[in-house]
Amino acid sequence: MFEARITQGAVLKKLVEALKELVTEGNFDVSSTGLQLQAMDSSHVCLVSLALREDGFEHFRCDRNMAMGIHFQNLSKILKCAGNEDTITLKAEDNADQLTLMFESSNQDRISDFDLKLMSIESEHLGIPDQEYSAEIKMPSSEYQRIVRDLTSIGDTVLISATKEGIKFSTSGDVGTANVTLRHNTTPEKPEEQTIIDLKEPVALTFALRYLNNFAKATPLAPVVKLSLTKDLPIVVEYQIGELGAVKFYLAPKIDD
Amino acid sequence: AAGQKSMTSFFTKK
Repeated sequence: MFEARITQGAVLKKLVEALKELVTEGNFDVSSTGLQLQAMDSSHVCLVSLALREDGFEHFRCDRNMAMGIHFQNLSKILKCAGNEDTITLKAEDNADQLTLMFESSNQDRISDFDLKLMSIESEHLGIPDQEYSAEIKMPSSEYQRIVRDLTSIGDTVLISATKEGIKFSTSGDVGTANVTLRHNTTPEKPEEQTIIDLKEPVALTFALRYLNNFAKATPLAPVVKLSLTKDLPIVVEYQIGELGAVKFYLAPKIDD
Repeated sequence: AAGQKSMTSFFTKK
């Protein structure tokens, strides 16, 4: 059987809210090492990779590897019934066609359980190699959210260029143009307020703002976001979820036809 | 016009 208990149930709620519009459905692959999800959006230009470690949960047991097909809008409906302070336990029998979610209030005086119907989803796993990127930028996740939101109101695509001067986000549209530059800034005392640019070589790539804006739905999960860029390769937008794991979004760059 | 490649053109199937 599979059983996973997380005291901070709000993390699970935020996670599903971050994913549900980007990916309609996907498999929770559970094994003794944790829970993983790899799913693409309907147009296959972006990919979500989620990895939650077994030791990040208060309790984790998985006797047999399983792929649990989840419809994310449906999972979201159920998780909306959990309180923000609730502990959430996920349970499934081997080869089950449903996932049980149990919510316990913090003072243990309210316990509820919901069964989510599982789907059979054929999914192809892509091998994503570990690689060095030309530029890696860590910045406050709220800053990333603000930049992509602001630029989405001006244009459809953004040119992200990383140089030794900083990282620049540029767009243009009917109303005009916009540029936002962040400089390497380690002055703030708190690491989560710093902007850290690790540049191997200058790089500039164009992306659809609609997707970058969608990735920012993960902002409540982490104070810091990491962007990784290399010429002609997908950007990686990564949120570390405390000690539990990480969610990474990959988006293909725009190419000139 | 600018297009976008599919994820499967960047990462190989396992």
